[in-house]
Amino acid sequence: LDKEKEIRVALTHNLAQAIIQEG
Amino acid sequence: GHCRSIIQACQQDTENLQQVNENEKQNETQEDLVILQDILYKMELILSLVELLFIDTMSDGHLLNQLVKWIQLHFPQHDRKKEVVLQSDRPHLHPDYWNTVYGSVLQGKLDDARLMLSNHPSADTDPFLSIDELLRKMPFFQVYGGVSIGDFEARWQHWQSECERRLEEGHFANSHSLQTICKILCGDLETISKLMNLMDTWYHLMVSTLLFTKPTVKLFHLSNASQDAIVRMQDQQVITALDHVLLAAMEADMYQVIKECQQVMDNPWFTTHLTDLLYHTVQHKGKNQILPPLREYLLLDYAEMLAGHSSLWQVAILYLDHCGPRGVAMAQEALQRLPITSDRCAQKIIQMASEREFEGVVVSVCRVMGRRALSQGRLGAAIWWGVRFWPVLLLDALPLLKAKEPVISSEQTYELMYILDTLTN
Repeated sequence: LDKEKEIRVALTHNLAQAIIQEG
Repeated sequence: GHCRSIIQACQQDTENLQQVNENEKQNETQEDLVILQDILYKMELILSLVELLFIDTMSDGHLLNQLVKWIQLHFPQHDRKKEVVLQSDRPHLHPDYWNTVYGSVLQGKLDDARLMLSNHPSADTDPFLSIDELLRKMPFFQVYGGVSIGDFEARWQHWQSECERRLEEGHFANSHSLQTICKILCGDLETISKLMNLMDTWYHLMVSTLLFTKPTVKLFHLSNASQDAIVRMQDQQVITALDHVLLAAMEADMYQVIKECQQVMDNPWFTTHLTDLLYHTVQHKGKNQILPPLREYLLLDYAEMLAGHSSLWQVAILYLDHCGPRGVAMAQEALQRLPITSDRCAQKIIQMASEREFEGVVVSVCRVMGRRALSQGRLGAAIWWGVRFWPVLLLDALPLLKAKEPVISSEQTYELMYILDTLTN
């Protein structure tokens, strides 16, 4: 469960970064 | 006891096979069976001696009874001869008659000897009745018989003095054979030595001698007693590797027993299990530094041999479960190295690895199987294997997701989020 949470957090973080980068 | 039962069952199996083969006249397998029987006999012989000397040690006075039973069990030839002789028309004229009587006496089977003597036409005469009485009255020590060792020794001395008295008074002057029996009862070493051909081995000679000279023998006496027997037997017997094992046991040197066993057996199964048995049973009886590492070393060695076998590797893992941290490491390595020959084999490896929480092994097998299925165009199977290690792949991808400059696009990230939900739901 901890790992799953870690992946979700990382995915959300990446999504935000990608959206910013993609404008 | 369980180990010995298994060995005895194997002995029975080989005997049955031998009979089948004899009928079919298969000489080659017959030779193999003879070799196998020899190994099984040696295993049983050693194991039962180790059991009575080191494991199932009862009061000192009981040791001789146990040794006598050990000899009776492993030298049954007099029993067989007894049947043949008694079934003959006139038993007392059978060429083996007296030797069978002597053999029974030397093995402490006094009732058998009396039965044989009762079949003699002179059984009702005084000398026969006299020897029968001596045989009947020979005292045997019983652990729960309510008699102390001191009392038993006194009774035994009294009985043997009576034997000597009757011999000196010429009760058996007219029968050389009865005289011989009485001399055995008196513990006459010369007479017992003369009957060496009825005993075959130094350990039979030793036990038969102790039976009529030192009935309350203790473990520490056995070293000298075996040396004496070997010296007395020297001209008639070559000392074999098996003799060295038994001698080491009689000398109460269990490390020497383990070492010598490695020479006698054709594979490490016996030595490994013997050491394991001693580790579990003897260890607590004294401070013991050597047995634990020795046991672990032998088990690891044996498991390594099994691990290399195409069908025994699963057994190897079970052995390694009992070898502490080094066993865990070796089991992990063994499972990792196994060639994955089929789906079934992969499933078995995954099952054994999962039970031991070797996640790395599980993932690696799934990855190999997934790639293999993919290269064979079996897409369904590839997905099935892939799903099993998806979470691991995602974890491996974490550094990519955490990078300052995003590597994975928003669209791909949405897809990953969807897949994660599908997996967890």
